[in-house]
Amino acid sequence: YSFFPGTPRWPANRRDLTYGFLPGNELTDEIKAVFSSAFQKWSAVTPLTFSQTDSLLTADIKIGFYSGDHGDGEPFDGVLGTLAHAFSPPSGRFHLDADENWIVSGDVMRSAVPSAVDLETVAVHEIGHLLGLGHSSVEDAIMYPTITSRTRKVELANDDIEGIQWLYGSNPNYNGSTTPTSTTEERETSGGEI
Amino acid sequence: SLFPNITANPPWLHPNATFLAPWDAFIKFAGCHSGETRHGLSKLKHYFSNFGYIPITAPNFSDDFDDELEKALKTYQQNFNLNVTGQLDDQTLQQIVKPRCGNADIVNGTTSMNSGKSPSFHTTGHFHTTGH
Repeated sequence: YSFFPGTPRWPANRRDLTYGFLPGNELTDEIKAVFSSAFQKWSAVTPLTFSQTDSLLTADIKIGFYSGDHGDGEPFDGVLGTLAHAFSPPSGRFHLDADENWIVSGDVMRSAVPSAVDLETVAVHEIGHLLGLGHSSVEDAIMYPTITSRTRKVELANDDIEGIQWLYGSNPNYNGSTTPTSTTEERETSGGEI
Repeated sequence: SLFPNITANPPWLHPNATFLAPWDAFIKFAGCHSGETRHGLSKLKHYFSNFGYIPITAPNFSDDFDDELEKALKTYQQNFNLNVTGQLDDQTLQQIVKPRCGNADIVNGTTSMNSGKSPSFHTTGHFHTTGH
């Protein structure tokens, strides 16, 4: 694991973070639930909690889909290439490339479209950046930089957990191991209310 | 394009349709080595610059396979657990063209990915041991 220069992190008095969505994207509850599931991966191993707010203005983490040049100096490049980016704490800006073919649910590996990208896979990775993690050379880690199309990787590896717990400490309920969950089971439970 | 499930792909997304992703053109540089000049190599330098491997020192990059590009390649290969050859071999190019996160691997010249670790580790990918 790695950190951003200076090891920025959310301050100790901000452990209960809120996230909001760009209203113009008009995301469905099903799509928002994917992000909720992604946040839970990180809250399961840290003392951090994440809750959705309707106010993008006051949200700690601001999530939006954008195309091309969207004003932050890091333009998106169309289908594939760069998929998303996120800023280090306490910026909270989380941008996804609107031109990608995002798969919200279902087995992305069975998609007939070569450019299909699993939304939750990318969301879990970018949340790592929002919390202060940089990229990792460990291929199994969520924070590995490349995110291949038609693949799904949403479980934190030991490398990710060690990194994030170095920044924030452990969740008191964390028992030291991640709970393996099959893709089918995850999909069935991630479509509900946030 | 947000698809609720994998069967919701629109008809214009034909499974067999071929399209060129932004970095696919880099594949043509396979075998290119230090000292060569190839049209478009400047775009590869921009790629490495975007992800922190080459500092932006000039407004435009040249199409020369220079020392700066070779150094960037070696660092990249270390970070991605590839053979550190400093050359545009197939294995490295296949890694480069993969879709990825837009955040840089190296920020302000520093990284704790493999290339930022001790030389004895990152040059070989494992510790040297001697049986006693």
